[in-house]
Amino acid sequence: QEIVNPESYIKHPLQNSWSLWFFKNDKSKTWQANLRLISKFDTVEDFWALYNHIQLSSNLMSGCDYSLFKDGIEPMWEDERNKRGGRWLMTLNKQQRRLDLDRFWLETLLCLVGEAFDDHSDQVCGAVVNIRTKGDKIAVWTADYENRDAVTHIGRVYKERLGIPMKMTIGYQSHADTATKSGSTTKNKFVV
Amino acid sequence: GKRQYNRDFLLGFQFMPACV
Repeated sequence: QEIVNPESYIKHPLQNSWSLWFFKNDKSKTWQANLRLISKFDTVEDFWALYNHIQLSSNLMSGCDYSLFKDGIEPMWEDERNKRGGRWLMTLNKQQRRLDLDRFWLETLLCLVGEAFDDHSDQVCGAVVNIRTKGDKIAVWTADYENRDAVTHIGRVYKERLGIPMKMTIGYQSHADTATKSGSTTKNKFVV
Repeated sequence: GKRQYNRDFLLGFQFMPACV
């Protein structure tokens, strides 16, 4: 009888099940109508099957977003799991679409599905990449802006994983502040 | 425990043939 190594036929389960969403800016429709669930996955193999099948972020049209969220969390501030939360925000300049965008987004995805934030990974809700003419953005969303330990741990690990130089900083903003801001910038609750 | 996968482990599966 032949013994088959389970490694060769059992997919590698992820800690969480994830949903990938796509947003396409069509001004004739409501914001929610422009948001589509692409697919869900809960194994390493299925993550790659999806990632390898879809367009790179840098090929998307301006106004489009990808969002990866834990299953059951919708990629919007209003979701019960997001509304007391906030985001670590990376704003990219125009040159970075060519140089950094795709590798930053892939690194972000690997941080999420691999649970890179240790015991604080439970605080992660998801991540979003926004493709915009004036400059693309990538953000990691967490559940509770008042959870200083979790927010700062996630920020430090994330900054290191992206290879952001020590002398540069990234900021964390609450969704409540982003939703009610008057100007174009939101004040940072934390900086790493 | 938590199923943590580091980046090199995950990247190793990107171009693996699909499970049957």
